[in-house]
Amino acid sequence: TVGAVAVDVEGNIACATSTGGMLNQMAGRVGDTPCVGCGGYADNKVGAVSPTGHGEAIMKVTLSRLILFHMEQGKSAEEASDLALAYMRERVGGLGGVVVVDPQGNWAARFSSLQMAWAAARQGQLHYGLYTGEHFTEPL
Amino acid sequence: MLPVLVVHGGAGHIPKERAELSCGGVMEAVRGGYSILRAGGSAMDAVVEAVTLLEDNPAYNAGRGSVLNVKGEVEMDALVMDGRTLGSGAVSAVRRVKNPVQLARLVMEKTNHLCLTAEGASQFARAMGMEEVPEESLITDYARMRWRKNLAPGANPVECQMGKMG
Repeated sequence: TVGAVAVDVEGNIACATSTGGMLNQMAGRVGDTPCVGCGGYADNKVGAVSPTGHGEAIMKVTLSRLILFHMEQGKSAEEASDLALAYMRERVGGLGGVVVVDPQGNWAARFSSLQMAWAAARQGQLHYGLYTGEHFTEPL
Repeated sequence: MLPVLVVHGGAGHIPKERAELSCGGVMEAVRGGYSILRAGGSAMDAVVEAVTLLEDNPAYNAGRGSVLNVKGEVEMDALVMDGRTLGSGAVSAVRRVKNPVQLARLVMEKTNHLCLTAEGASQFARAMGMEEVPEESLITDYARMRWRKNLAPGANPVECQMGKMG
């Protein structure tokens, strides 16, 4: 699965997610990706999320909307992501990751799986990582 | 407002030999999308461009490089959402489309619906003038190898794809 979230110069927010699904899945199986609130959500008033991971688990906890709910309650993008990913792991045993932005342009890339390839661009800096805790930067 | 773009290339188990490919692809995608934002483009244009680049990159499970279902076929899903209007468009189980994210955007912009599925989504793609591509063009040798490996009795495709706890 791949995805992106963005805030533009006018403060508008958007998300996009795309996937080939689960390896050797049943024909006709649909996961979280095309479901609003699960495979992504964007609201100029709160932020945007694009997730990846075990689709059935993501759907059971409506992961994207859950993260934005925590942000509405005052949590940062990073805190909200960690809370929701931990809940998904505890409640339904699901692993995954998310990229998140808020209307101020604060962002997060968080995951409970071993790896997630991610990259971010802001203020002329490129940020990227793959393993937990990795955060490299270089000029764009 | 300072623009920002964040992308991901999927969670789970990424073999060591594919780690560099995975990192390189998300960096290229974020550069492509961010150049749109820097030129004053919209957040929607930027996320669709970034995801299109990732769909075209065979290193990722989307578009070209998608995993195969149990029948050895490619079925893809995609979603876009606009935070200004809460407008959204999606496609599910769509086949023979090069860039499902662009089709999802057309669902949002050209229909009153949120999601089109399977053959209906393919028909809509044709009606919108999107080129139908051969299924073979979406399938990589790597995807076929993983599909074969997980046809074996006792294989665990979810474990194979998602890996262990972080």
